[in-house]
Amino acid sequence: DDTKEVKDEL
Amino acid sequence: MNIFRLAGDMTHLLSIIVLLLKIQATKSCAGVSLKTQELYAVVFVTRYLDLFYSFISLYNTVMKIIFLLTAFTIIWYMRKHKVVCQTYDKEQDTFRVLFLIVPCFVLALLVNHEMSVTEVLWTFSIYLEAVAILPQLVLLQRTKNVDNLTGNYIFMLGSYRALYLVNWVYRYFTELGYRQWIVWVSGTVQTCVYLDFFYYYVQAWRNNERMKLPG
Repeated sequence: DDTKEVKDEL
Repeated sequence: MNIFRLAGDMTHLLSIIVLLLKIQATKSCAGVSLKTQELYAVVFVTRYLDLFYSFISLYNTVMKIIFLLTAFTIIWYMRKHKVVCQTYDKEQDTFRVLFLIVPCFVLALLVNHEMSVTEVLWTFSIYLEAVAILPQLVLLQRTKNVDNLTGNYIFMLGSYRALYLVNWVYRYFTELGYRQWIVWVSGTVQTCVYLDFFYYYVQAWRNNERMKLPG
């Protein structure tokens, strides 16, 4: 599944 | 941060500055869709809720605040400014935005990373941004007057997400396991929505003539 990474994009 | 994403963010910022300058310098918002501006305000509010509880970087925070402030400034000009609001073609800007908001919200409830309020709202903002330009494109078709600054505004607004597509390809190949299907699919749809406009914009630019949309 998607990288539950921190939302670093605007 | 890579050059494609930075270029995308700067193009996005520039598009908003161009629109603000157009409205402030000409004291007119003719040809500009208030509905699209309000949809973008909803996109920013629902996407940047994390301003209150997570800090990514100074750049990230500053840009979010600028996007929120400029979005509301443009709406204030179009709704409240005594001169500008008279130039808003209300009877032409009639796109039924509920037909965009409701499906995007339902889709965000069905397809998301996690069933939490902030995550669903964030996902909603991703889907809504893909279609937020539609009222503006419909207004252009109706009024036919694509003045230079409004044309440049739409061109840059479409270009920023195209640059983000390049950024996602770059990150996919450079960051192991980096995937964001929801954002990728939505961003692709968003860029495709602009393709027709891009075609006529580039044609006008190559023929060095004023941009005109087909009948």
